Amino acid sequence: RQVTVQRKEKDFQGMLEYHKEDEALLIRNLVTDLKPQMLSGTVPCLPAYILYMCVRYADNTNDDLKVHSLLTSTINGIKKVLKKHNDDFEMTSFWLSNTCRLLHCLKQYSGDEGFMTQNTAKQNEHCLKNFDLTEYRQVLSDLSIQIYQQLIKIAEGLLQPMIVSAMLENESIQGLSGVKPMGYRKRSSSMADGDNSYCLEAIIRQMNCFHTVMCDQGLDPEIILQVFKQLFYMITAVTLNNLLLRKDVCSWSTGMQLRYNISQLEEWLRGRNLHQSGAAQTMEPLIQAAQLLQLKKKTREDAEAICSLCTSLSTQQIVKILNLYTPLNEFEERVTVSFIRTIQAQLQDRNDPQQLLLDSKHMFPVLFPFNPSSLTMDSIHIPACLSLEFLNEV
Amino acid sequence: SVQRPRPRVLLKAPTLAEMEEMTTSEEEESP
Repeated sequence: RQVTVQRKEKDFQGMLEYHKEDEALLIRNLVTDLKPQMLSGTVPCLPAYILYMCVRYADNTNDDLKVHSLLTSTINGIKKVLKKHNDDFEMTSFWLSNTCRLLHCLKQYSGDEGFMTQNTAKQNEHCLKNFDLTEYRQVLSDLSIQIYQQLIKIAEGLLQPMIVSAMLENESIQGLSGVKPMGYRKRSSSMADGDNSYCLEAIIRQMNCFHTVMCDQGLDPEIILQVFKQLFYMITAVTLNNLLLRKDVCSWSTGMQLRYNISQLEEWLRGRNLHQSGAAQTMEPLIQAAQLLQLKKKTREDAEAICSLCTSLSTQQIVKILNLYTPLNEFEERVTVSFIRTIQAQLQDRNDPQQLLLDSKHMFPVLFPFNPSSLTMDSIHIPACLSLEFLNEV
Repeated sequence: SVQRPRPRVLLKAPTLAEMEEMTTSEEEESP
């Protein structure tokens, strides 16, 4: 991606002068009416840098009402855009990137030494002079959490319809269709019919799309990692919950296909350099469920192997899967009651959670670590397409 | 010796929820 950063003349001090009566136009052109596509090819998070340079001007002129008014209008403008585009991943990601960047700028240029360790001498010249905006930083942080939650909701809404068919029903391993459980060979669930059928590739395509958008918009890498940890948890929860409720997918062949699908997702995480996100760890119960379907379930040794392997599944979940387990053919036996009792006896000391199903709506707490920018304010160029001619470089 | 900058004045900000209330009441007032 090309970045348009031009070295400006030496006397530009990285401030943007504006008149109070132009504030509404500024917010309209830069926030409420802005389309992220207009800024392709410019520096990521350009609106945040422009807004900071306006805040700095108001600070420099010691005009507290102007600072207050600009930040309030900005926050309200962002909230308005998010409300209007509450199902638009690109727009939501764009404003998450910019809100976080504005928050980082208010820290980086706060004058607080703790946030200035990576600043250049030039950047230190661009610090706020008169006002402490700690309280506004808290508001922007709260807003960032709201936007993050909206982003996750949109992403989950796009992925949700694909999960069951892609993870449990679609057969990409050749030859597996012939080894479906007895009585289920020709059955396909209502979700897998017609247009509602998805393969794993669809999930991967969708996640590629999410990742590309967030990277292009300059969203902090630590936030991107948290987004994927959350999405992988949701995929795991939805898949495992379905497995725990559906006899037809509790089979050796589904276990085999499921393990293959999970390894594809793990491979995708590595390929996108997201393996340190903790996303793969959230899939652990699902990995164990897939292995449980494939393990032998007959002898005391088999029971011991299952108990030592399935540490991320509760006793209730293990027993449920064993009860639902459906033999592939007449040569494979059902799991016996005594085998299940052996498992229960071995696991009786475990302090397991009581609920059978995972909470697919659970959200991990999000963190927005401080991420200073190496960009210097006086290097930022405002493209004509933003119609901000009324801003004067100071 | 390094001259220490004078302390900055803390700008009080409403919370996000308070901002929400203010915007809602403004919207209700305007036809």
